[in-house]
Amino acid sequence: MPLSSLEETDKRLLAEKYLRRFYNLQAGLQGTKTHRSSDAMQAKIREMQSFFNLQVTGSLDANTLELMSMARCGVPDVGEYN
Amino acid sequence: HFPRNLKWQNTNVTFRIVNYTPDLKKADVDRAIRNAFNIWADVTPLTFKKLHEGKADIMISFGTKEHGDFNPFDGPDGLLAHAYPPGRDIGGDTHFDEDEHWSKDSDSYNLFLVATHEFGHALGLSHSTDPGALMYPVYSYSQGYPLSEDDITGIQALYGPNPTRKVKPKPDAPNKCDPMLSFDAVTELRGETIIFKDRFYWRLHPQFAEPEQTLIKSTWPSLPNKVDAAYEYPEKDMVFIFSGIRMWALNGYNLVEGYPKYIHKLGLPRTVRTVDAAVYIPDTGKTLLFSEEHYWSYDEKTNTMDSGFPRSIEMDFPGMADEVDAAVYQYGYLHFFHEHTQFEYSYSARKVIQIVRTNSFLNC
Repeated sequence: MPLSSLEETDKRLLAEKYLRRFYNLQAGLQGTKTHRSSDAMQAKIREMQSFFNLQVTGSLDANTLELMSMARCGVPDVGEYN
Repeated sequence: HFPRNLKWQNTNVTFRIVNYTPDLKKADVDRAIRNAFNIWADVTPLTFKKLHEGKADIMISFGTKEHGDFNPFDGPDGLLAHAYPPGRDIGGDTHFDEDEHWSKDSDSYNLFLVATHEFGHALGLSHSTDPGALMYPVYSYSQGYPLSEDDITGIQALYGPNPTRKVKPKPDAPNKCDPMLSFDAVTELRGETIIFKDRFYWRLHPQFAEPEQTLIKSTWPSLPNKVDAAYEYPEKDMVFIFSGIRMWALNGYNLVEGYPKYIHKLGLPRTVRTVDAAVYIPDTGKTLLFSEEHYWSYDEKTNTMDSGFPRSIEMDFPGMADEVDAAVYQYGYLHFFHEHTQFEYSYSARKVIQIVRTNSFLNC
């Protein structure tokens, strides 16, 4: 597999941080490139895209990343409140 | 709502401002916080009493990074604030990120708007999926009354309505696939299509599968909440926005200095109070300006209104409605929008070639 570019790594890190904070993506799962972690991340991206009425693709498209980088409230969007 | 519909068990809620941001005068912070509570008090039976010492239900503070609740902020931008749902101890407490710059207006993050949103959480509201709701998670600046129908329905489900006061909520965000959807204005902007409707605009980008809906005020705080018409003059990389008798100019997403100007500067008669639609035709170098049943032709090269106008829309665009809400020129065709109908008009053949619903322009 080709190594992902720095830009792609940055995008993925941004998304992981976002999904951990607001969509309860479990820490630890996303660090290892297992089939399970990829599925969990995709499911959380879908959840986020559905919440924001974006096209639900499960992938980090431009719309999704743009929304993730906007200024916002720190309270999680969905799920059990911690 | 939060799980288990968390709420305060009595209607007399106390708050205390633990510390102040240096970005604003103390009195301005007090006013923003009090006004934010008043917004919720107006639509519920809740009352809010300020304490100067001791433990209040809602403890309000400004802090940076890790600030004592193991829920750190992240420096400038990103996270602006957070609040805890009703409950004992930290429940209801509201924290603002001091690394942000707080303001009374649209210059930076508006403290009143963020506080009103956070107090929504402190009273038991979770995030809304309606981009026009105050409880939408993403910050956007807007003037006027901040609550939408969705916010009011949510808070009243917990506490009931205010027995005495009545307020008019902001309408919900328009639904792109509503079959009765109409447009206020449509324009191109550097290869994207911008569709204005009520307080919102949709952005259609060739690489985006889905239109993106945003509040007008969120992108252009000094533009009015309602746009009547808009067109792009690509030769000068300008987009002109019309609202009432005023017009603004954009260069990309930036407002051009020297605007707003009166629409009559274009040569429109003083009797014209609104431009319903505007569209630039690249083949002719003319911009057509529509108002009620008539239209004018403006020469962009000479900056003058062509003689022989106004002319009747019905006479010159056979098969069209006699009025238009919005117009845009794409790939050699003029798209006219009137109420929920879109007319695709061939400028060269001088006839309507297709009639579809307005919402089909948004892939519905």
